Amino acid sequence: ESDATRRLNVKKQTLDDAYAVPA
Amino acid sequence: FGQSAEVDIVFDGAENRKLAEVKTDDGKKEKYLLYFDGEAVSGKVNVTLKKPGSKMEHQGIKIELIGQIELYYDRGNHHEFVAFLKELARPGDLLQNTSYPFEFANVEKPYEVYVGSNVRLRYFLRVTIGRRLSDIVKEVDIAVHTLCSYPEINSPIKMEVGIEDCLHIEFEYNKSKYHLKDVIVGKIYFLLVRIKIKHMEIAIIKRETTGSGPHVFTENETIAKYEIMDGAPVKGESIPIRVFLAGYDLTPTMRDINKKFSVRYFLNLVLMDTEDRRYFKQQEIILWRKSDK
Amino acid sequence: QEKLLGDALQIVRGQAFSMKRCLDKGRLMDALKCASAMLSELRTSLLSPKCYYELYMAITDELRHLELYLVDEFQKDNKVADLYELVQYAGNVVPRLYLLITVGLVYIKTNSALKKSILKDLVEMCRGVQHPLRGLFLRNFLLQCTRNILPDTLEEGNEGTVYDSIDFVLTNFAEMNKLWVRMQHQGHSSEKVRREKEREELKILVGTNLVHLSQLESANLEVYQRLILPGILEQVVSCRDSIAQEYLMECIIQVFPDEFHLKTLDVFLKSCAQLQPGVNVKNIIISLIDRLAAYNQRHDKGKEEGADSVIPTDLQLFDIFNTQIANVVQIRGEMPLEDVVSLQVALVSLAQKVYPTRIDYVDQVLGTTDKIMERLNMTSIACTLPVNQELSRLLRLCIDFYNNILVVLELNNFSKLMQRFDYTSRKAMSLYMAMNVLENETQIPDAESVDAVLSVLSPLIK
Repeated sequence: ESDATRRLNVKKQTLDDAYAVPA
Repeated sequence: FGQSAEVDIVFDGAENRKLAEVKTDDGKKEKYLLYFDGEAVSGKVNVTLKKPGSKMEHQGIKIELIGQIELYYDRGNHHEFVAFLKELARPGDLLQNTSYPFEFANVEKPYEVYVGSNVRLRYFLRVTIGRRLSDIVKEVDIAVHTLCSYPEINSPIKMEVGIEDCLHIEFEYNKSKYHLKDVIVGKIYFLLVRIKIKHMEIAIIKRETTGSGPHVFTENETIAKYEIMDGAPVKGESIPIRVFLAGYDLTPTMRDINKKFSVRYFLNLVLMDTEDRRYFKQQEIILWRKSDK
Repeated sequence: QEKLLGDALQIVRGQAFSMKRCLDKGRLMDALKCASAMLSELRTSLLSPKCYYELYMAITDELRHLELYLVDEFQKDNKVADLYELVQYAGNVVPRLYLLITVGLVYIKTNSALKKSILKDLVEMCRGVQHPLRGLFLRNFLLQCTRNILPDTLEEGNEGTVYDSIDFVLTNFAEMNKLWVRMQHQGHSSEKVRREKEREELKILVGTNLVHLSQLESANLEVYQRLILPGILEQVVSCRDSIAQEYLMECIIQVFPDEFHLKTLDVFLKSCAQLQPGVNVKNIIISLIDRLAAYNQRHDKGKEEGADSVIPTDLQLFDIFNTQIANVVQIRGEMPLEDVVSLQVALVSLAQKVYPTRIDYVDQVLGTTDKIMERLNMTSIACTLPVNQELSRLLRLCIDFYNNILVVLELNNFSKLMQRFDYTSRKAMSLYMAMNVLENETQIPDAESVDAVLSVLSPLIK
């Protein structure tokens, strides 16, 4: 895996959070 | 004023030796021969008489290898941390062009050259031809880089920070020590967002502290500003960070060099809200130089 | 807006010109700087979606020159080392990601082994743009650029498989839908109407993801059932936004083949039941029914008489719809009564088109409708009520379809329903039936039938 496309693993955002109304 | 002479220093193996760019006083960049700690510095001093045929009296010819720190606020004194001397010729008359081989064997060069805002660390060879009236002096700088091997422990940096009821994030950088051609891979995870974020950036800050006791000078310089988010996320969002260091003008982290100065680096995470208020969090990272091979 | 757009386009033209000149001279780094400056115009917050779209189109057109130049150079084997890394030095995230997509595309076109990792990287790195409008256009650019290079095979290869493409597009779709839905919360509530109009203008950007999914040849029915449809529906249902739900459910119907709909009715219709109250579920279901009925008709014409329709006999299309519609009606208590009846009309229309001989289906629907009216204690329904119109449509559908009042009278629930009208509507319906008998010169064979016919026409008499 080349550095150029390296990323950290991220927690998947829950659907509720994804579509939550911005506070 | 009678006879005089040109002095040149020719280094052994110069054609195969790497060059390193070093900032000079007037902000330009010079290329100097690059040496590493423990390496011998050898070569020849060539003295060329200006008026061939006539002799030149001198009180001895010597060459020194100096490593010194100059603090700009007290230009006067230089702190020498390396000083080697070689006599090349006893006092007498020089009748023709002459070259003197010299060698400083496995010289300790503990620190890396550095040209900063308030301090400069340099190595140079100085040839002095002693004369009654005015010595003939020639200085030639060399560059020194300090190399490290891969740090045995290099844990990621992961931290939760926030402002009560306002903004709560977890930031993560994949390492705490980065070499100068490395890439910072990280992420910002938003736990709570109650401000109207306009964008977020990460800045690489270089902090140079010189002096000690009452006269401590600190100079912060922003080496890079790198926008990592445009707009506002909501809770649960993870924003990726990937910053390549090779393109920036960085040096290794220098801690307490000869008790005279330090150079440290910080990642400054900055969030800007729609009223242009800034929320930021600094995090030190250690930079080290990896050998190119 | 015109002025702002004009100024921005002016800068774009200038930078584009310089970029092309640099490319002609082979000065790639300078060209990238011009491209980055050109792309920085897309960082603006001052343009309306329409004007932003104009700017976006102008800029991405110019960007194609860069792409073509790079593909050409790469194919001549003077690959620029680490170009994918190089463009990531751009300080601003919007220009950087447009360049990254452009270069990523060039890498993929010239070395397909990188396809999987670069596609994944691009769709993930675009998270850096959370601004709805700018994020939508950025991801649309990503979608358009990758349209023809998405891996589309089922076998594992170093290029990735159709599953990678599905993952890629579904991720992009989810992120775009998220941004599109979030738009409604931007700015002041006073501009709610304007913002909804703007969202309408942008919906095609989100819908394009579904189009690309439908174009994946290897995405067969099994893949659709297991991955694609659930992946879409989970976003549609969870986003709890009626504009998005209405549009996307319609999109699914239009974009995917009818064979797929036939096999996924349960899932689809169950999702309909969970949509926001404000969503016009009736239209969605009716459009699906009409589409399947038309699909069936299209195929039926080609078939010799008597062969069963293209709808597989084992598939109880009518039962599924009937059950699911009852479920939707039951769950969505707030659905207007006329909408409930419209659904029954659609059901009858489906039964008549797909199972023309099964008048029991039609009668079943009338029965269901009657029960609903019964439950609501609906009697002498005034002709001015919307539900009355729908009920009339329902009954007329039966009359028109069979064009034989005797068959209509076999529908036990027909007259029950008719009794629920007010006198005016009963009279109108009777007249309609009488006209139908006359037009079709329906023969009434015996006294009993005459009696039945006259009694149903009694509002004309009494």
